[in-house]
Amino acid sequence: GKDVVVSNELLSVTFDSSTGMMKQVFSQNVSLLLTQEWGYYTSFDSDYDRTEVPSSRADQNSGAYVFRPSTPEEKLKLMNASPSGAKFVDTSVGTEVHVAFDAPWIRQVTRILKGQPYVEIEYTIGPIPIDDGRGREIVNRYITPIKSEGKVYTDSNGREFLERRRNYRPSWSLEVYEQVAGNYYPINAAAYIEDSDAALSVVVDRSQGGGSIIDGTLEFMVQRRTVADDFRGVDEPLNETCGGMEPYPPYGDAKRVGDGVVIRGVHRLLVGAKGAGLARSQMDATFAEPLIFVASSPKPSTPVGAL
Amino acid sequence: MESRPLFALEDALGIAQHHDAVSGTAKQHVADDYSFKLQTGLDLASKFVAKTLKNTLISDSGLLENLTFCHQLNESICDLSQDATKSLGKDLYVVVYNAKASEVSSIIRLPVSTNQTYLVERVERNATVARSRLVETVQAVNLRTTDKPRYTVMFDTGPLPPIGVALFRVSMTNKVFSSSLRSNDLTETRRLFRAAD
Repeated sequence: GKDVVVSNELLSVTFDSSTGMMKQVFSQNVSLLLTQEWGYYTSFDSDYDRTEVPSSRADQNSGAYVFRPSTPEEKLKLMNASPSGAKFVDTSVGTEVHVAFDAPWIRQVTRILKGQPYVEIEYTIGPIPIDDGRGREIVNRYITPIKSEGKVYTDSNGREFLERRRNYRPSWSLEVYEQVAGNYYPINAAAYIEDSDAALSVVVDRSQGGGSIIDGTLEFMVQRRTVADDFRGVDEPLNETCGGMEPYPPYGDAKRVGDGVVIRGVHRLLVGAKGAGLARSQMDATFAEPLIFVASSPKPSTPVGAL
Repeated sequence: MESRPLFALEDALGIAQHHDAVSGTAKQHVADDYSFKLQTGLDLASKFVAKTLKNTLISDSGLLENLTFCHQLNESICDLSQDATKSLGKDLYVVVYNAKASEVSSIIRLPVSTNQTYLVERVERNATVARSRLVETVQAVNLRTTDKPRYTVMFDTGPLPPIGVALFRVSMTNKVFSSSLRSNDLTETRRLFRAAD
């Protein structure tokens, strides 16, 4: 029942000591209840899901060109992965919270680093299981009480932020068929939600799709693995196996080998009063991380010469 | 002519502007080909940049002879740093290049082989040591749960100059780390406990 509060000079974060998941962030004089959940949308596959939708829309699978969750009900609900254990690690530059989930292919390290104004979420995803024959699109959702009223701001070009309104298009009257997919946008640098009291910005380290399907939430699709082709031209599912194909070059009936790719990425979360300013402050640093070169030299080594 | 090794990376990046590379709508073997071309270009470019850095950094000593770029830090893998920290016999040098046009400070995470205490020194102009501190290792988060346990040394670079470099020396020591060694001139993260309500 105890919480753990980890803080540096700029922010403090309250964690649930048993799950290791965030509960609240206090930063820049703003206190924000902030929780997080991992889950996935099951990819639409006409072999399984044809009966769930009108026949006129029964063939379009989720795949390389198209993101489409499987059934209308599931559209709004993630298949959740719950945390199964947490470890708090003190390091020389901050504190790390290592969280394992009941889905062993989702792992997370939350870092509060000395002198950094953000909460760093490092996720390691994969290999995504497909033995039940279904594709999965893995999503990380941040949940706050922010009264975003259906609005989210995404960058799409790494520079300007565009206001996105749920189930709305500025240049035509939209008929909503896909409540989730229709409200996903490209996020190449950052996304944020805000109201008059608080803002949450999330800076991404690679281009991802995402949006705000429910008020007060921001979600990001961090990895996808499908097992059906979306019939839009690639002629194969999104199913990188990390083992290559045999025989290679793979023309026609090449067989995939390997059990699936593992990816690792980072989200940097900032809490404050204004979302755009928060996002802007970290976009460059996240895009241009310092490059690291190493060399070794037998002891005793004396770095002589001028820098 | 000197910078010819960068052309391969430029070429690969040019080819990867194709819409199916940018959007991921290529067949898998085509995607493999893009990554192959990009990695080939990266390998050549990183060797060139390492050589350039070495020539501008340390002019007259055999130091940094084997300066290399760590391509797999995101996977907690760096062969050279892990090899150099297998025993006490070697020093590890880390060159950190800030490509931004403004001063930044960053946290470096470097894979090492031995779960020991390390002395991190920032080497300044005329080879004087500006800052040094003892750091302990943390168990790295492996990409695959089946991997052998690895360790990471983490340290704060302090201010990195705009479009500039900083040089660090990391030496394994046989001191046993205790929290009293934690130097208090750097602010640490603090941990508090309080009731759930």
